[in-house]
Amino acid sequence: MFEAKMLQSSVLKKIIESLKDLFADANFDCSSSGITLQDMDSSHVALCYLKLRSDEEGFEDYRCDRNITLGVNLGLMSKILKCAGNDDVVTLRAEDEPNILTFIFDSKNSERVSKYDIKLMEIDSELLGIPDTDYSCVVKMPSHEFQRICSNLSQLGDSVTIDCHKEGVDFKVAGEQGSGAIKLKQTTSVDKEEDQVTVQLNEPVTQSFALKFLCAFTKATSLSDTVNLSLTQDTPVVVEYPIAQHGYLRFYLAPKIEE
Amino acid sequence: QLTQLDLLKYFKE
Repeated sequence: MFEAKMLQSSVLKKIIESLKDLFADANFDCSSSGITLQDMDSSHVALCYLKLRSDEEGFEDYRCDRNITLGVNLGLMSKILKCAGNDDVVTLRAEDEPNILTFIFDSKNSERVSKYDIKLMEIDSELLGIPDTDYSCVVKMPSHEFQRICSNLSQLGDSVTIDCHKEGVDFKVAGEQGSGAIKLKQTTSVDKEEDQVTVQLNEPVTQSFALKFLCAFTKATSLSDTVNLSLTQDTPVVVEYPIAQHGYLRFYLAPKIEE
Repeated sequence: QLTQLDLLKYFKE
């Protein structure tokens, strides 16, 4: 038996909304330690990795008697989650050898209980080994700022060059019709921690990435006040949105290089 | 001209 009771259905809604356009079907791997999801987009350019820990406060109850994999069409899951109120408590339930995933939505005042079943899918996807590495540079910034930068620069070109150096981080685009650049300096005088821009730098990095994917990742902006960008030269960037009281959602994006 | 690299190049074991 698997049963996970999440206090805020809005968190699950936001996660699925941020994934469903790039990742059509995905396996939720459930174990006693929590729920993980790893999926790669069809063009092998982007990968998402979700971790929801069972011992965090976001779950009111969590039970997973044996490890199970729930293969779900994310478009369908998005439709089901739209049937939940934002303040509803959502319970996910499945048997040990499941064909069906059940969603139960309890309204805050317990006056309305709704239940939906969806059929599970066999999804043949191999898990990739993502090495734990120390990155040359980790940028922490407000998530809405990163969203704005990606949106602004995507007006002029397909690729952004991210340049991390000791003064801060530069985002540059060069298209056929024009170019743009946004410089962010490290902030030290901002009151709120979530408004700060910090750059942990071991080595400077200059790397280009497809804006189409970065813009898609920023659909997760409402999950978190801050976003962390981890970069190393000639390796995929990690765009991480911490999820309070649950864990995190990470996106990996392969770089573009000059031939 | 930039070329998009494949993620499998990094993560495939």
